[in-house]
Amino acid sequence: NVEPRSVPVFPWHSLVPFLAPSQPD
Amino acid sequence: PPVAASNQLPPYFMKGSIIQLANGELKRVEDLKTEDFIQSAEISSDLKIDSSTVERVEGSHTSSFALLQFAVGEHRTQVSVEVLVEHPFFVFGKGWSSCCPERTSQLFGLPCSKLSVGDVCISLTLKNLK
Repeated sequence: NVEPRSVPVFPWHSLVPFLAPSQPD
Repeated sequence: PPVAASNQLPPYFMKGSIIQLANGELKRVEDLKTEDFIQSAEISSDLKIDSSTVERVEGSHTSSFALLQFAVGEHRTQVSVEVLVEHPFFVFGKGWSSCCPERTSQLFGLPCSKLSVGDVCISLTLKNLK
């Protein structure tokens, strides 16, 4: 028997960098 | 050239990687459009999209890294990041772009444009960040 290999699914936000630094009040 | 640096980039930039949008839709990384990111951010409860304009690109043919300077958000906050030259960024209306698109295509199979000064990249911030 060959078990189906699961395909990884990545969330959309993993592809986008967080560039904004903390904003001072 | 050494290819060890490619191991430092996450696997989801590999052509064919399956990406889940905020509405549950699945797309291949190379098929993503600007609207996919915008609509996903609109649905998201805690993330919003910032526009980050490339102001400076420093790199050399001998280095695996490039120094990028961005003007982020409406306040155009200056942010510098050091990245692998093959690291792709998503540019509004242009799609995946990197400092060395040939290397990105070679290592990841991801079609890429040249990242240039003036390009406006998609970046994220937290909605509740005060």
